[in-house]
Amino acid sequence: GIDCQGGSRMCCRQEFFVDFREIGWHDWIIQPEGYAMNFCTGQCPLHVAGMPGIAASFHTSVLNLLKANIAAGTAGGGSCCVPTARRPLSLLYYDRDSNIVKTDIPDMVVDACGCS
Amino acid sequence: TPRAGGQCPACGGPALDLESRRELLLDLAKRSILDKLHLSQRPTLSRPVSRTALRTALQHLHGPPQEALPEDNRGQECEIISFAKTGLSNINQTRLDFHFSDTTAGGMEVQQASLMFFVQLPLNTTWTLKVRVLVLGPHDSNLTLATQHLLEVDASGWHQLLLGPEAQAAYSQGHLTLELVPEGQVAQSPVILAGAAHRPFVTVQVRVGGKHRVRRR
Repeated sequence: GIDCQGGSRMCCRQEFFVDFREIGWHDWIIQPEGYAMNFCTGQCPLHVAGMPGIAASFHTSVLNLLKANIAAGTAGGGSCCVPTARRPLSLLYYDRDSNIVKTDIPDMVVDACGCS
Repeated sequence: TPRAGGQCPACGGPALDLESRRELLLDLAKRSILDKLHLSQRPTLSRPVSRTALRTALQHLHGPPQEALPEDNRGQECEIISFAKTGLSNINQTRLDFHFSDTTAGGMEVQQASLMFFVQLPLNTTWTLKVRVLVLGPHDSNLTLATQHLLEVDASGWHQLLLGPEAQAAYSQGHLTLELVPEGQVAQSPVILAGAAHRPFVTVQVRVGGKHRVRRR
């Protein structure tokens, strides 16, 4: 996948770190210090179907786009910029009874993006 | 798109200025974490836990079981440490109360529960301890005895007792009471309650939103 830099308009991963101290949550979230709420942004024009980091195989992507565009009769349609790799977020926090809870929230951190 | 007056490439709406966009993303991050923890709002801490008690307890935490779960049964694994609130206690018995009010969140399934307590014993003595599991009767009336365990303790330090299904069921209802009753005459109860570093606690492994998980359409 590609990380967004400068004014890139192509599908890429935008890093966005949420510091729990900055939002006043550091008193109840013991670990970690923050959450990498990365997200996918940018465009997926037709000619990038099958580029590296794509969310499907090269053949599938091109075939789907052609089918979709023939069916819709539109030229130059695109696809969507979506997460292609994600990992869990491990949290250690206090609940309202001051119990300590350790949990792994699946698929919370986006590691890579690609065109669907 | 940071350029003011531009158009958002994703939704076509007017582009946000950077500060408003940051606010929007922070708000999204908060809501996303609270949703996944089945919380409607961030918890306000009733009784902060001391760093010492936290450090002691975390040494007894271990990661959730690593074996892969069949997809349809995968729920979110959690481990919970509940520190005891000591109820009526005297030299003949020590009562420990544990509360967990988030039980309704996301359908909780207790997999394993164990009691951890610290004992100070004179040298070369063995001590038999009865651990009674008390549960609330119907309509949350008085406490009734659900089961009891007998434990031989022959050294000072931390001791762990694996609790059975009765205690697990009581915990998943949100309230577990244990009574530690020494067998035979003792001058004073060797169970250490005071001091942050020796507070008894229960470690519980739960699965949230397991088999009854709503299927993704």
